[in-house]
Amino acid sequence: GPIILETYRVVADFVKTSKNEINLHSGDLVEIVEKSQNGWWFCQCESKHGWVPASYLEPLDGPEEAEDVEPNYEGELYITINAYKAEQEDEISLDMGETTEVIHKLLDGWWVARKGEEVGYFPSMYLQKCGKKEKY
Amino acid sequence: SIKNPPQNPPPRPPPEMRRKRV
Repeated sequence: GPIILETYRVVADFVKTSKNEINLHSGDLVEIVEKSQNGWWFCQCESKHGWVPASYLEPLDGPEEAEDVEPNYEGELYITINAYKAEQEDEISLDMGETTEVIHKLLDGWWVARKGEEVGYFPSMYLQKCGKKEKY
Repeated sequence: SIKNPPQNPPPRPPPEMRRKRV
């Protein structure tokens, strides 16, 4: 049968920063082909297709972000595979190779990470689950 | 290929979306 794609509405203008992305205009409707856990979603919009940030989209059927899982305050251990320096107040800076506890995985690709007493958002694409044998 | 997602983290949610999370 036909593949039914989910439709999302663009909530803010987005200007592409690399070649596989597409520009978005607030109010546009896009169809989602693939949802990557790192917060980039592959979409098609009229004749264009490419990657866009999930956080710039809301489901057409309702503004609820129902797909986010609940926070897990015990945390899950992850190791950073890339350093990231916080650019905003609510982010956390970590070097490469640090272990951190992830307490909330959000669909937008920014997960809440805890290191000691510090808590903040960190890019999920720079995290790899501890104990998982994957090459990067 | 275009099927490969960007190698940089996506931008943080726009202010419109952050308000909803509060």
